[in-house]
Amino acid sequence: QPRIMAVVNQKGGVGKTTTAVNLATALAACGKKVLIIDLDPQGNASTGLGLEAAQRETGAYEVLIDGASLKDATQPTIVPNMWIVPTTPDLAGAEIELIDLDRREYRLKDALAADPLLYDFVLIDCPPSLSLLTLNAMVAADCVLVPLQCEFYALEGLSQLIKTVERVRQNLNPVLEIQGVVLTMYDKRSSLNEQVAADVRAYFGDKVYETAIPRNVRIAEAPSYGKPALLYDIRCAGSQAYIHLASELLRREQGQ
Amino acid sequence: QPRIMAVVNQKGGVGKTTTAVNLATALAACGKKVLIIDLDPQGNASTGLGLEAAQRETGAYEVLIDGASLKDATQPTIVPNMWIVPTTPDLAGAEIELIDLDRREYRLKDALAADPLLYDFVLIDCPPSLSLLTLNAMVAADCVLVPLQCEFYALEGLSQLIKTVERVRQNLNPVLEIQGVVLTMYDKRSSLNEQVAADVRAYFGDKVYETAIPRNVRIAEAPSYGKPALLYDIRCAGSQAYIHLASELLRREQGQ
Ligand SMILES: Nc1ncnc2c1ncn2[C@@H]1O[C@H](COP(=O)(O)OP(=O)(O)OP(=O)(O)O)[C@@H](O)[C@H]1O
Ligand SMILES: Nc1ncnc2c1ncn2[C@@H]1O[C@H](COP(=O)(O)OP(=O)(O)OP(=O)(O)O)[C@@H](O)[C@H]1O
Ligand SMILES: [Mg+2]
Ligand SMILES: [Mg+2]
Repeated sequence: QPRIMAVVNQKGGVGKTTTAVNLATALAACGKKVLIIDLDPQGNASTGLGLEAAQRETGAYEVLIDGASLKDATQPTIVPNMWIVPTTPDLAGAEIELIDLDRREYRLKDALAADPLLYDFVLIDCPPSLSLLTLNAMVAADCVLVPLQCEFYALEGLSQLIKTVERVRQNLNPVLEIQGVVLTMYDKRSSLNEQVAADVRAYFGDKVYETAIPRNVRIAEAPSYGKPALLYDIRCAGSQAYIHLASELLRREQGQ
Repeated sequence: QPRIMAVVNQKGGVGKTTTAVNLATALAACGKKVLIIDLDPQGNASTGLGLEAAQRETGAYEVLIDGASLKDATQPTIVPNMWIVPTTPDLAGAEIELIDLDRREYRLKDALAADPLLYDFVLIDCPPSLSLLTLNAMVAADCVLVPLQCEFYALEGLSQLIKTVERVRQNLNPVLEIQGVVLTMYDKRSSLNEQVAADVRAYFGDKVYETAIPRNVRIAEAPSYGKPALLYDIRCAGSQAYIHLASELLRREQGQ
């Protein structure tokens, strides 16, 4: 059975998509079979992996609302060992449509349970909110990975996030835990980043990954070429950090 | 009657809150009476203006769901000429609660219409989504101000935003228009920023403000002191840019 991780933070622009896409690529480069599910109506993960609009006919919306099978909604990516369930245009309306559906929080979990999954990891990229799409990810997942930008507003939302994880664990998914916190766009010279990072480590202890992802323009350039940073420029500091993050994650998983 | 502007972009972390807070402060510094409405459950605008949790008893949730009057939900801020309707803790659940309410998209518009408003400007800070909270802002507003980070993922979401504005104008609010686009966290030395900015100006023409807001660490530091950048460090490049933006906006409004 694969390890299913929801990449969650309701604070916007903290590097959820960038982490989902590049961590998945680094895990695939280590020989792991990885599925990435794009649950964000913006479809940034689908774009970051080079999917044209025409390639997004069956995806997350069809799985959640129409009951399409995961197999039908999955397609290979430009990265070997990596597959994707893309965002489809209707996903923007899914939040409202899910409200009246049966088992509305379990739709993704049920879809993942229906097919024998031949992956080692499933990463779910979430939108910047704690609404029904993100809840579906948290119910389907074994754990949550939290990308965190070391700035004040990003710190503020953490208590809401922890409360939501707690609520989901008590009512909907008893195994859910925060597997780790990844510091993103981290600039060692910035005293603000240092201060916030110290607060985060004091709060989360060793759940915070040693590997911090530096701010690196090559990471921001890669999506315009439809590639993860690791394919765009494997030697840049950003790609190297995601490679280190993947090996740290694998060590952590084996130690479990 | 005040000019009501919704600060909207479903892409996360592009500077919506920072623009709402600092532009409102700069307008207040010009002697305009400004109300800021925090419609984001994260409550970053409330924090950025120094409101403690205890000061947030009546706010956006009570207005939208309980029908509290705007007057009851409004309080002064540390900035002269500026008032706020803060986020209250229950706002996180408002998206789902609004679904079954009568006139669910008009709740904010009705609340603004009920009281004679003694402001020159009302700025509404929105969450990073195009859901019912943001729709309430777009229905209540005269126009939309779009903060935009000049990066590829942020560019991608623009067509969804334009379609939503179009749909709201046709079905819910016939006056709604995009008043302007503000380039945020702009680094003149970054070729990525330059390229994306060129695309944005080609698409939006003179709706794009001349004033671009530079990336400036003092802007990111200010919220941890509970102050807008203009009160934290008026001389920094970020504060100066928001002051220029306010005067450019006033010129544009007078020219209307
Ligand atoms: N380490 C980094 N260095 C430089 N730029 C980065 C880095 N990580 C992410 N970015 C850029 O910052 C922006 C925000 O990142 P991203 O879109 O991944 O965040 P997100 O949390 O998924 O946003 P949203 O909340 O909208 O889903 C993007 O333009 C991305 O390219
Ligand atoms: N010009 C700037 N220079 C440096 N940092 C900035 C600038 N503008 C915003 N920031 C910082 O970038 C982060 C994102 O900005 P902000 O929270 O205002 O965006 P947002 O669009 O409101 O995010 P969300 O989508 O979560 O509501 C914050 O930590 C903020 O302090
Ligand atoms: Mg994203
Ligand atoms: Mg905000």
